[in-house]
Amino acid sequence: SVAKRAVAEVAQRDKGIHPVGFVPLPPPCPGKIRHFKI
Amino acid sequence: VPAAPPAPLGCDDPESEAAAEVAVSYINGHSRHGYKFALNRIENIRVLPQGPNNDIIFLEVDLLETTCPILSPTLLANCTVRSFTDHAVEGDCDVKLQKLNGQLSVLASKCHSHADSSEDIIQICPDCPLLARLNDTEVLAAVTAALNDHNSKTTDAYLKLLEIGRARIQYNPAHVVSAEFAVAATNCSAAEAKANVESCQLLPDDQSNFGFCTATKVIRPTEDLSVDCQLYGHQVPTPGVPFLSRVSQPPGQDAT
Repeated sequence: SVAKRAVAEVAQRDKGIHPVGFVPLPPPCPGKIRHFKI
Repeated sequence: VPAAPPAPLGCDDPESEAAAEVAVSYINGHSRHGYKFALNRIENIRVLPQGPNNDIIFLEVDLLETTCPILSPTLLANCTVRSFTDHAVEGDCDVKLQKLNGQLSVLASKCHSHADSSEDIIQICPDCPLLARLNDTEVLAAVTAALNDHNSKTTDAYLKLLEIGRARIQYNPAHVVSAEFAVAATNCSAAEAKANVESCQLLPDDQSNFGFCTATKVIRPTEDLSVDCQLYGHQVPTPGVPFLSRVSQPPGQDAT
């Protein structure tokens, strides 16, 4: 079923296995470093 | 079906960057000490909706010290961030903003600044001079000597010290003290000050003329002193933020 497939995808993603075409989003924060990090 | 809540803002979203820009501008505009700070990183952002077109935004930002003194008229965009080997100083700020009908304004801000650890600098640049304490005896002596030297040679206004911005001491291969300090013109010419320095007063805010000096005093192997002072020209003070709120004393008298 659709529900089962969605659950399976999430489970695969949790294991670091992504479906084809999946682009992981960068973490929302913190943002990029503009100069250098102390 | 109730509307889904909006996705949380990411730190690199244009809305977050706009809020950070307003925050940095506010922080620099309300500081009268040290140097201008530039945005290095947005650490976190949280938005609390208050009603239609009304949000409270909590922003955490990392800033880095630039080479522009806070009283310098140079725009922040044209200021250079101090390099790592220049013993960088970081500012951590929490800022509360309101976005009302698309207009951002700062409600409160709280900042702490700290210099990078000496160990970090030495690891990458073993010979780089490190930041010295602003009340270090050698620093105070170098600033006093430099300002006296400038005032003894100039035909313009007699300058008084406002504050020491930063100082570094190097011991090898030569013993060198370098310092940067903010100054203000007085109502005396340098020649008048020679006759009676006590009568020389800083000009009121609306006629203020600030400047900035860099000085280098070589102690070993051969004593030498060089100083360069630049005045910014008359500036209009920000209402509610007195330029002369700081204590103006000659170095050596509780200058910190």
